[in-house]
Amino acid sequence: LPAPQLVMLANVAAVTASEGG
Amino acid sequence: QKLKVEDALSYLDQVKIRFANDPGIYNKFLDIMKEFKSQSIDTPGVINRVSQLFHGHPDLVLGFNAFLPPGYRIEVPK
Repeated sequence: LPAPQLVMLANVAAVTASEGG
Repeated sequence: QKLKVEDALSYLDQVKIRFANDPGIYNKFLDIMKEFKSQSIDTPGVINRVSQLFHGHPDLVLGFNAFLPPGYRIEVPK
């Protein structure tokens, strides 16, 4: 993927969202 | 320089705190990131959405730019 740091941010955001924000 | 998970968490906190009185904006940001993760939108799509969402918050835009790959950035009006 061309945007590894953005993917990392997206992964962290997804975990955060799944934990209720 | 490479950003770490702690930097991502710190940035998310910054967004959450900024919009403490309007949590819908924070939730929209999380939605944009989830759409990117599921590849519903690409990097330019993320840039487009985030630049609208954080309009008027140049520090958040600059913080977000740090996560973008080389050649991509959201312009901040001077």
